[in-house]
Amino acid sequence: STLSILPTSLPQIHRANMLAQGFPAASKISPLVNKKSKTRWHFGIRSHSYPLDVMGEIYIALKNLGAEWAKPSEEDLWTIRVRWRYDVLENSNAFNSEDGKKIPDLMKMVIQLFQIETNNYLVDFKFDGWESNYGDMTKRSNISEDEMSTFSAYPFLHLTAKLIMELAVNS
Amino acid sequence: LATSSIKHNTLCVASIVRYRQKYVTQILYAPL
Amino acid sequence: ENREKLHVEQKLAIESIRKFLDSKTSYDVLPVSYRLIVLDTSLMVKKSLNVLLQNNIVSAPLWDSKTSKFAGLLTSSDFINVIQYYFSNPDKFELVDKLQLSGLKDIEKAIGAEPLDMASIHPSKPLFEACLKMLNSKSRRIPLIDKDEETHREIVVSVLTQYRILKFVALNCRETHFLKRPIGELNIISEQNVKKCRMTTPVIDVIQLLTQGGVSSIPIVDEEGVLINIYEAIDVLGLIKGGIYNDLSLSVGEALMRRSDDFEGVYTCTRNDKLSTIMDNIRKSRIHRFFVVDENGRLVGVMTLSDILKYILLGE
Repeated sequence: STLSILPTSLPQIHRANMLAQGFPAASKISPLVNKKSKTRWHFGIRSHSYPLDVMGEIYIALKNLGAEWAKPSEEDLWTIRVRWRYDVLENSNAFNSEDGKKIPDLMKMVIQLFQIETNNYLVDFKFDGWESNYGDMTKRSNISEDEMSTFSAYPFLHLTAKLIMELAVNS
Repeated sequence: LATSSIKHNTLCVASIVRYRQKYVTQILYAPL
Repeated sequence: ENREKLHVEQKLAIESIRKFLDSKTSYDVLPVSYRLIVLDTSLMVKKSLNVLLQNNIVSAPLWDSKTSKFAGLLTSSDFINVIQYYFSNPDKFELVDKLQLSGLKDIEKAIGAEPLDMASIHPSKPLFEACLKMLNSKSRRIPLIDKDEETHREIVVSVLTQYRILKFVALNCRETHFLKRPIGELNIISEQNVKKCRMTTPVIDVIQLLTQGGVSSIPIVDEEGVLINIYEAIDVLGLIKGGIYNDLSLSVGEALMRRSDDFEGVYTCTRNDKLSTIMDNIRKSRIHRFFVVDENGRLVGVMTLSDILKYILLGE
């Protein structure tokens, strides 16, 4: 085979040739450092604030964003069951998809505060299904988790991003 | 939900979702 | 007799590879576990550049959270449009600097650029169909779109590229070993009107050549026509990242100084090479095109992944 890599196209050799030929800008231009800074991922968001303060900030942010939540039970103050209208300008009759089926537009989410260690807390966000705005549960109730095979994460990612931004901006 | 630290005023959130028999880590970058 | 044998073997191998492409779906090409980076259209263009470079990718699907819909792909063509818009409107630096991804369509219109035909396909459709759609749309990648079965909202499952498909074929079709006819006989090399430039050509002129020719790379030759390097559409990302697009009088040779050190180099071959070795190299390395040179290193033509895919799907 006569397949090969063109030596003069290798960056180091190209740069040496450019400098040798005295191109004016050659000495000023440095190679792009493709720092593949590995994205560091965290579950949810972390907080060192006092637990009740964290919960207060989350309720304020949810209120500012127009979300609703179920009244927390006495024994579990650290879990918030949220219901959030995902109102997009998808189409004029926002609740019908092209094939005429009703599109549920109330997303449910569970936000829970966990203690990792002293003064170190984690706010976890979990998707908890859709509800249609006319109250009845959508057909999800008869689709088990396992059968559910095409789920769009974007509305969940979008709403949690908005909530995290609200918390970041407020704090 | 997974998040990464806010850098350059850009927020990055992610969620690992099963798509049929495969697993997609959906990563969304949005402006703060 | 030997030539005849090679012809028959190649023809049978191609037919077998087509059957394979028809028997598989785009879903089959997807790894068991993978990540998909999506950009919200309200992100600023220069921030999206950081995201692409940081994740070592050159394209990403766009998500319009206002409509909760997929809004096409961000590709190097968009950055080229921004550079050309800025070059024609140097007073609009402020606008360019604050441009959001949702504003790229207006830039496209402002410079009269042809919008990228954004074909997409359902992941369960045959892979052969996805390849045809890609070839017809002149795009080198095709988004796989499905619908959330509960909310009917769009899901961007992944984006298939020609490279990924050819690598999938090279990995799974033993028949590629029988593609032993010289590529010079297959009418697969683009030899006419190959746009080229010199090391001293201003980079803005090279960028114009990219858009006029609808190609993703421009070969750089010396006075004898010997191939020295190439300028690729994705090199524009480094140009913008460095803010050098203020100084577009740079020569293409100087602009290439931005290339990062992990650039693997330009692959060359000759007319006598065979698709069997070409596919073996695609299996092992991330290659996007092959420049065909003669025994003195003079540029003869270019064979892109589109040319190879088109031959596999429709050739013979």
